[in-house]
Amino acid sequence: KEQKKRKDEL
Amino acid sequence: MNIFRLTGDLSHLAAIIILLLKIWKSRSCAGISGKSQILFAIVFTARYLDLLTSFISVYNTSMKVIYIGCAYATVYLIYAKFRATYDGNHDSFRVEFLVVPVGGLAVLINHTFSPLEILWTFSIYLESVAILPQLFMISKTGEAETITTHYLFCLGMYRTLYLFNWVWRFYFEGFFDMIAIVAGLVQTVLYCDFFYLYVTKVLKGKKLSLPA
Repeated sequence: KEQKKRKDEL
Repeated sequence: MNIFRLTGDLSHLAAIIILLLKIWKSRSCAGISGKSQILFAIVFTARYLDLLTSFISVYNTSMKVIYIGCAYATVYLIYAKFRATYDGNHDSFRVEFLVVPVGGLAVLINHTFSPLEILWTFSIYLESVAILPQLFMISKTGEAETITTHYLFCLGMYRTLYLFNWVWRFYFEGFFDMIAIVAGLVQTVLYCDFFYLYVTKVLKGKKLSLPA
């Protein structure tokens, strides 16, 4: 989901 | 993962290692803002708490651990090991003027009103301005060692490359995160003046010194 996409960035 | 994000991450890593090596090899943290480094340690700590709650990839986890480890190592070198060389008189930026408003903003504008999300947002906002004590210190002393300017250049390039990454992700994945984008723009803009000096002076072999 969107949160996961966001959290794979550093 | 795209090329902009990878080079952005590597640029970030290079910045962190350049700073650590500079301090370690010269046995001195002269010209380095300990306050900025404390802010970066807070940024990484607040953002990477998800190390404890979710696993994304080996790359993701190892980079986060390296960033956090290096951030604390840098703070340790400045405030403990090489404390005698720390130029506290010139590191006089009032960090509460950053941390308090940024904390308030994170509580007001976030994706979800939960502790982890607010801390993530806080770290994004704080990162965008965490370099200000360092830039303030340079403007106060009027100069910076060349190695310090390489550090700043890599650190500035990292968020600039992330901006390209976000354009890429929006275009190819339809994904965008407004909080990160706005903060990333602010962060990059803060480096513009420095980028100009870096290109016009440091890359031409001159030391970065500001007019009195």
